[in-house]
Amino acid sequence: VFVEKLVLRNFKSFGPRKVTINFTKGFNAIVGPNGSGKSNVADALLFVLGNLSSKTLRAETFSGLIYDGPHGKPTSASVSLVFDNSNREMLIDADEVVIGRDVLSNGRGRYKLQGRTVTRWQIIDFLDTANIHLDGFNIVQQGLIAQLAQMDPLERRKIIERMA
Amino acid sequence: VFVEKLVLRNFKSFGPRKVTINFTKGFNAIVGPNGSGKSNVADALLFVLGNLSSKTLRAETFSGLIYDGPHGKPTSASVSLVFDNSNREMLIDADEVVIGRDVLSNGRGRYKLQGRTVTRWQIIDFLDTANIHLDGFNIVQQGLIAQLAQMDPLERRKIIERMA
Amino acid sequence: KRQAFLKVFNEVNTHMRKIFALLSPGGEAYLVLQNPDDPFAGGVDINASPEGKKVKSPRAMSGGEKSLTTLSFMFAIQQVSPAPFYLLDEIDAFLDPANVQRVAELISDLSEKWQFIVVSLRDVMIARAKTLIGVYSREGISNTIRLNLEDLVKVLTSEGVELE
Amino acid sequence: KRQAFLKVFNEVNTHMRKIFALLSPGGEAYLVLQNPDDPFAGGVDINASPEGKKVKSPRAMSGGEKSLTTLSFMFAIQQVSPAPFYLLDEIDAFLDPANVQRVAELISDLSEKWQFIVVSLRDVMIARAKTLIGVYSREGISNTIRLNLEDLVKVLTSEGVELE
Ligand SMILES: Nc1ncnc2c1ncn2[C@@H]1O[C@H](COP(=O)(O)OP(=O)(O)OP(=O)(O)O)[C@@H](O)[C@H]1O
Ligand SMILES: Nc1ncnc2c1ncn2[C@@H]1O[C@H](COP(=O)(O)OP(=O)(O)OP(=O)(O)O)[C@@H](O)[C@H]1O
Ligand SMILES: [Mg+2]
Ligand SMILES: [Mg+2]
Repeated sequence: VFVEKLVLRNFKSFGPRKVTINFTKGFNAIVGPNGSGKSNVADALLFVLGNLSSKTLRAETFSGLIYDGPHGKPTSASVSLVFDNSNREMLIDADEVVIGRDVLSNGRGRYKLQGRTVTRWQIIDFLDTANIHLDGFNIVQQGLIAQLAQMDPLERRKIIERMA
Repeated sequence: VFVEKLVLRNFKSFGPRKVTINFTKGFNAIVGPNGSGKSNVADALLFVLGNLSSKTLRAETFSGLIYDGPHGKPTSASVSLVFDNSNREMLIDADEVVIGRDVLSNGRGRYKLQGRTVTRWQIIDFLDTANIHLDGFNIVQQGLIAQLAQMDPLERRKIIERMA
Repeated sequence: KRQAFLKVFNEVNTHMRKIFALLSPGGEAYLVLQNPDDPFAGGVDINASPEGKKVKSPRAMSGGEKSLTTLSFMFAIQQVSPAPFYLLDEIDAFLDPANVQRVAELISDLSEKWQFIVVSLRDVMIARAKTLIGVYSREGISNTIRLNLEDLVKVLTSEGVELE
Repeated sequence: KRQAFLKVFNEVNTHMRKIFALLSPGGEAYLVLQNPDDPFAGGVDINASPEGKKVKSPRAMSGGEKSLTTLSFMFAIQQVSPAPFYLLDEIDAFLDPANVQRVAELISDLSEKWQFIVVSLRDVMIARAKTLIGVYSREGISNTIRLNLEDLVKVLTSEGVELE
C-alpha cells in the first residue's frame, strides 16, 4: 500500500480552490521555495491521520488551519488521503482507501473512512493494522532531527520502550 | 583593520602540528566536509577573544580544548590571532597586532598582546576600542540563528537594551 | 517486560550499526545501555566514532556528525517495524553534499520496499528522486506541479541561481 | 535611559526594514514595541509579511521565512555598531537556493567595508566568496588549504557528488 494522492480543500495555504497532489511508489521529493507550502503538506498528512495538537501543525487553534486569505476565510477545511491498496495490504477490499478529515471555524470536525463518518479511534485502529502510527517515526517534521540530536539518554530509552 | 591569520597549536582537531590559516579582506568562505574542523576555527576565535565558557566552545572543560589524538595529549594548546592593522584603526602603532591565548592541561592559561603577557581585561578593553565585543553579534555560532528565531519578545528587547 | 525491551533494543542496534556504516564509511555507531543489569534504571547512550577511531564525546561532535548519528537512529527505529510510507521534512539541513548523497542513496534503496516522500532544499537529494513535486505560491496561495529533472534545472538557473 | 533605548531601537528598525526588503523582495519586516509608552514594560515583537500581504503569524511562518526574518534582525544589529570582521557559521541551513543567493549578495556588498568569514555547506554561498579556505581532516587531524573555485568544482564532482 502507498499514498496515491492528497486532496486539500482550504487547508492552510492550499486554498481557496481544491488542490490535488499526486504521488508515486518509491522516492518522491517535494521541492520549492521557502514559504511555498511544502511543510504544510506534511501538516496535512498529520492532520488527516488524527493529530490532536494544532500547535504541532503550527496553528494557534484548529480553526487556524482553514485557509485565510484576502477575500475572507472559508467556513471549513478538509484533507483526503487516498491510499493505493491494489495489493490489499489494508484490510478493506478496494483498490483505493480514502481517509478524510475536516475542520470547521468553530474547531469541530469529522473523520471519514471510505466516505462514511467514523470516530477518530476507528481511524487510528484501522491505520494501526497497516502499521501507520502517529507517534511512530514515519512522519518526521522539519526540525525534529535537530531536537532528536539533543535528546537525553532517558528519553531515548523511552522511545525504545514504547516500541516494545 | 581585519583578520590576517589565525595560528593554531594543538587546538581541538588542529594538532599536533601548528596550523596557520590565512584570510584576506572581504568575503572569505570556510568550506569542507562535516567534522573537518570548520566550527573549531570559530571556537578558536572565540577562545582567543576571551570566551569564558568551555561549553560554548563544545568542550567539557578548558583542558578539553587541547588536541587529543592517538599519540597522547600535549600539555598545552594556543591560538594566536593576527590583525592586519595597516590602517592603524587599532590604537597600536604596528602593521600587525597579535592577540594570543593558551591553555594548559590543568585548565589555566595566559593572554598575550604583542607578545607581552596581559590580563583578560586588558584584552577585552583593547578589543573594545576596535569595536570587537564578545557578546556583540560578530561571531555567530552554528545553530545560533535557529535559537534566535525562537527568542521571546522580552529577550529581544534585552538585546537592544544592552546595545544602548 | 525486560525481555521485550531487550529484543527491540538489539534490533534497533543491529539496524543502527549497519546504517551508520553506510552513511559514515569507516565509522561506527551503536547504542549502549547505561545500566546493562537493569535497563530501566538508566538510559540509552549512543557511542559514535565517525572515522572509526576513538569514540567522540557527544559535546565535541560537529553539527553534521550529530545529524548523521541521529539519522542512523531514526532509520533504525523505522526499520524495526516499517510503515508503508515515510514523510521526511528537511532531514539534510546540516549535511555536506557528500553526506546528502549518501542519505539520498540510502533512501533510494529503501524506497524499493517503502514509499518515501522527502521535502528537501538540497539539489543532491532532489536529483535522486523518482518523482518531483514542485510546490509554489502566488499571492499566498499554494499549488503543486509535477516536475521532471529538466524543469528543475530550468527553474533553478532561470532564477539566476547557480546550481549547488 | 529611555531615550538611549529608543535611539538604538529606531536604528535597528531602520536597518532591519532595508535588509529584509533586500532578502525578501516585495516583503517587509519591522520591530514593534509591545508597550510604546513604556518600552521596558514589554518586549519587542517582529512583524513580518514576506510577500507584502498581511502580517504572518510567527507560529505559521515557514522555517526559511523565520530564518530570513532572524537574519535581517542579526544584520541590522551588526549595522548599528559594526565590528571590523564577522564570522558566520552555517547561517544558510534553512534557506532555499534563491534565498542563499540573496544573502550571499548582501554579504558580498557588506564585505567591501567589513571582513566576512563565512562557514557554509551551500555551493551558492561559497561561489560568491573572494577567498576559499578548505578545511579537511585526516585521521582526526585538521588542516587547511587555499582553494580557488576550480578546485572546489573538482573536489565536489570527484567525490561523485553532483553539483547542487
Ligand atoms: N491558514 C493559513 N492560511 C493561509 N496561509 C497560511 C495558513 N497557515 C499557514 N500559512 C502560510 O503557509 C506558509 C508556510 O508554508 P510552509 O511552512 O509549508 O513552507 P515551506 O515550503 O515548508 O517553507 P520552508 O522551505 O521555509 O520550510 C507561511 O507563509 C504561512 O503564512
Ligand atoms: N580536543 C580535541 N582533539 C581532537 N579532536 C577534537 C577535539 N575537540 C573536537 N574535536 C573534533 O573536531 C570535530 C568537530 O569539528 P567541527 O565542529 O569544527 O566540524 P565542522 O567542520 O564544523 O563540521 P560540520 O559541517 O558538521 O558542522 C569533531 O569530530 C571532534 O571530535
Ligand atoms: Mg518547511
Ligand atoms: Mg560546524
